[in-house]
Amino acid sequence: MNIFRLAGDMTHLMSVLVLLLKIHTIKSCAGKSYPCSLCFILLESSSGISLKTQELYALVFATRYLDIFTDFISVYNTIMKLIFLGSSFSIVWYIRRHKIVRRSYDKDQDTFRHFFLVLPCLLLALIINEKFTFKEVLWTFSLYLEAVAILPQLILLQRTRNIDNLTGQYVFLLGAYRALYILNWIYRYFTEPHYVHWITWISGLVQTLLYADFFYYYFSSLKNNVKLKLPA
Amino acid sequence: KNQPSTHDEL
Repeated sequence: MNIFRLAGDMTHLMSVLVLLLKIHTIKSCAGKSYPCSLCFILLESSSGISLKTQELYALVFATRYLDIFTDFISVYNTIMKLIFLGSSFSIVWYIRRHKIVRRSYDKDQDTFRHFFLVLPCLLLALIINEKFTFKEVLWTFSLYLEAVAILPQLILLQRTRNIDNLTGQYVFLLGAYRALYILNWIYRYFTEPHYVHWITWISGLVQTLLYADFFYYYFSSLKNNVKLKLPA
Repeated sequence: KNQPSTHDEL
């Protein structure tokens, strides 16, 4: 474990917490005659969170962490896996099933089809993998799918234009997590023998590049001290 | 131990 990996995991964890905080805020303010200002903003507009992306992440973690019962790596590893599995499925549950949270979800804007991402990733994982076994193919599938799972969210952000603060932070933290993982791989490449993993690296690089555009607008909005807005 | 070592990542 190096500092880049740890920082990457922590930003990933923070992104999940930001999302859970957002859901908690929506939940706790509903029904009050004087909602807090944050909640007022969240309830006024749609939540800006893509259910499609969240469902894809749940699928990513479910297929990647199949080894949770078979291979023990560390207590840290197991706990983090449980957190990511638990949080991704409960976020999906909240957006689909919770009476109030569901209402803040704008279904008509979030139109991306899972199928278009899942099928190519599955085919690619069947063709290009490190080992043709059930677990390894699903692991590879999860890498490919994670690389593109943010697309519905990015498209939704571009459509809604009006990005609330928490949603902006959420996407930024996810992007930071990916960028830090690349630094982690570079570090491991130079410090560990035989550490070459083209599949992980290329899909990780593709994933990070998808955030490039968002990062550009995120940082320029910080620099100019204006609200984050993506161009149409 | 032939397991690819990215498997210790999340």
